[in-house]
Amino acid sequence: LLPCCVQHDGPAPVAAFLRARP
Amino acid sequence: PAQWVLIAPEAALDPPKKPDSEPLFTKLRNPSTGEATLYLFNSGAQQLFEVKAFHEECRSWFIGQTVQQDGRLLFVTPMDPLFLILYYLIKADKEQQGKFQPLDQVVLDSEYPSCPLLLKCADVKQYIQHVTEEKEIGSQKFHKYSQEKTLKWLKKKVNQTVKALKSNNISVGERVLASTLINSKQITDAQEDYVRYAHGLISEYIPEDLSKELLKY
Amino acid sequence: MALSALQRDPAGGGRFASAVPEPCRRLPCALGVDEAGRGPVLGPMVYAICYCPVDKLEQLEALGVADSKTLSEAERERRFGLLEAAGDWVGWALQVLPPDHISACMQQRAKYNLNELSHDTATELIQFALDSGVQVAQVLVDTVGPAEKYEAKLRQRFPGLGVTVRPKADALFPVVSAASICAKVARDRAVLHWNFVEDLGDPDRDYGSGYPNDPKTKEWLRRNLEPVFGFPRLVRFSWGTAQALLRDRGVPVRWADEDPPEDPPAPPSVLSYFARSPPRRPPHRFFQERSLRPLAEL
Repeated sequence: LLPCCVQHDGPAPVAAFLRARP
Repeated sequence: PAQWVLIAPEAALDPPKKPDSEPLFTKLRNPSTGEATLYLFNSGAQQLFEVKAFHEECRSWFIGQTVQQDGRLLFVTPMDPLFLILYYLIKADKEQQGKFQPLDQVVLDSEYPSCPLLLKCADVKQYIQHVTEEKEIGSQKFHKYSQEKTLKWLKKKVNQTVKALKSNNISVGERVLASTLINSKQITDAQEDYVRYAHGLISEYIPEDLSKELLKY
Repeated sequence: MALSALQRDPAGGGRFASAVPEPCRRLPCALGVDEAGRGPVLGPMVYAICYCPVDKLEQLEALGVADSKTLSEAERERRFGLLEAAGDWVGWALQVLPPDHISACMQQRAKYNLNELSHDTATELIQFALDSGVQVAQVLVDTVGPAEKYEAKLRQRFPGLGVTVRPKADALFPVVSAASICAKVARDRAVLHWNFVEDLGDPDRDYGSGYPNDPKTKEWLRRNLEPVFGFPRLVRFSWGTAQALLRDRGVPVRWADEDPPEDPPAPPSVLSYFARSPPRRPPHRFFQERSLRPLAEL
């Protein structure tokens, strides 16, 4: 859940830019 | 959007036992506001759930490798169908001057075709006696709204809510207290504060006139 | 190799330093300060100090460190090699400021602008030299901004040291020129060996000079702009060039604490003052406090 509004619905290379951490 | 992020108990999403009886999101009449509000019936309409959204401004989701503008998080929680049925019982009582009627002729709404599913929920036919007087003629049952029984039932709901508020350490006092601040003094909310708060919560689920009667009660 | 640690992880930035030569611990030293990479829209900014005993300044000049700006990249590398070889009497230290750190400082709520960042970095490097045991007697600094104020600030910070701040100091003082070479070589290597932390496959490195008015750099920026995430961390998001591209080609992103839009909201209709239905009761504060709302539809 992001603390901002991204004004788009669609693909995003999340794994390329973010690393999930517990 | 084509997808939503939702937290629900397992019972809401159990697979259907029969075809054409999947979980169903549907609009029903909100008993407090009278407006269309979203609810969920699980498979076979055994249980009713209310749907609420955690909704803050300026939120979005990353879901896997997609971005979703709609940043709401939906919560699905079990709800007593009697709250929704009450509206129709009270309406029928006014319109039919206290006549006993079969439930399936009372719980009807041209604006909300899913309304009769409320009567399919488990144990409704048994628990309806909490809010109605009943007559049996032959094999058929007839019901009439009872304000006295309803207030007694609602009082139990309020008391249960008070217990839940206390056990979950919900602050109910009139003071504004941020949950992130730890107050060094031992401040105990008065019992009246709990009852008023619980009444306010229950009032979200009943018509306004009934809420006023309940407050007096 | 002295800069091998930097080349392994340029994106990480940090401080890199030679060993302090023994004469620099005994003899009064001149210390020069310069920077590299202030103007480009991508890559780190590097601050460098270079120091040697005052009585070795002529020897330093003889290494050919003067006029570093006129040198080609290959020449700079060669002269850095000469400085390294003179490691028994010349010392240096670098502070590598990664591009995302620069952008974050410039864009954070309490703005920390590039000049303040530069001055503080230079001050910290001078202090580092003192803390490492260098007998600093003179500090010579190159600056692009007003020299007098900066000089006064450094004199106040380092009383007892001779401080000289000048524009184009790298052309005037060999120890500043040597620092300039260290800074430029470090920056060039950081950009050449840049480790993209983003998982972007094999991004092209044809970014030209890195300056905003370089068409090759602009073209690289356009090619490597991802509409949701923007650019790789190599890019300084706070630069006007980057911001303009994000505005034109990126997906709009709105934050709760951003300034309100310029257009004021339309005034309410007169009819709204004559509502037929009674005003709706607000939701119970349990729900309000938790931002929980009913839904009319999905």
